[in-house]
Amino acid sequence: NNIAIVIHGGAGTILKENMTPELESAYLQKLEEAVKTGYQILQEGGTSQKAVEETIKIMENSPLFNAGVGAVLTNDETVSLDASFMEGSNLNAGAIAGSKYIKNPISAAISVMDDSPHVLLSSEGADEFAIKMGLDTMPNSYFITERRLNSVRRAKKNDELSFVDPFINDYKYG
Amino acid sequence: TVGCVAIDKNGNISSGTSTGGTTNKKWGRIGDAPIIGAGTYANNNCCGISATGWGEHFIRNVVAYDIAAQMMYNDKSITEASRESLEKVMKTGGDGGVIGLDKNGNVSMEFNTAGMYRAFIGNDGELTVKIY
Repeated sequence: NNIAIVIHGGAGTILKENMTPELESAYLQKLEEAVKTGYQILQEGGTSQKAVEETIKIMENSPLFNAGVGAVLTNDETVSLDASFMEGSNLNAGAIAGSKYIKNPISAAISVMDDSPHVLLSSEGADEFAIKMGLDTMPNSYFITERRLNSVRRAKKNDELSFVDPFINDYKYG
Repeated sequence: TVGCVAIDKNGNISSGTSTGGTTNKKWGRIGDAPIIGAGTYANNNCCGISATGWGEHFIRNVVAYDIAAQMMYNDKSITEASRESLEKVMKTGGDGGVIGLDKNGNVSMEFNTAGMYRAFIGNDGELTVKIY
């Protein structure tokens, strides 16, 4: 069978003034690192599940993207993380929503699929489940970056919602 | 939001999406990323999808499953189906993008915003990385 992998890091209106050449090359490098990591797993005969998990973890661990470290902030200036995973062979699926402490939400979504009879766990329950499964958890402050803090304070001042990355600004009213 | 779709040597397709949601969200607001069928879908009989954008509209239009359904029942290509579903999102007032692979490893990276961070490596090992 053909192997292939595709990734995204968010969509929206990219504000040129925010996107310096250094930042643009940082994004391009991180995207290349992530997609090559997953492709190598596939080339070595690894599963698409493993490829998806390891690729997304690289982006969750990078402050460049709105996921894991560097996630956008809520109105009360905390981070609240969501993730989902689905397997095409048997339509199995797992997801978490509203987590405050799970370091790699994609791994928790996969654990919900593999280790629970459920598809979607939310809020405190998702965090409790992750701790019970021995997944890495971090204090909420671990996920917070200055760039996102500034962004939410700006949005609060204008009472706006932004559905995508501050470097891909699309202020929308809910 | 970040996402990934992969197809392995056994033809198994997996899809994943992970996000911090939307800036300044309140009241436990959840978007499409953790919703199977809206932000994430995978089915070896047709494709794998991961979405990013205005979550409320991706939920209302059940975008990830809508793309798969067009491919399974209307025999659409993954790119045609992705474009049609993004049209529906626009009609309800939203925007964003979707990435996907079909069961033959064909790729789709459609978006109706000014940019989408995206990258792809096909069976030939050729790397594509883009922003705009």
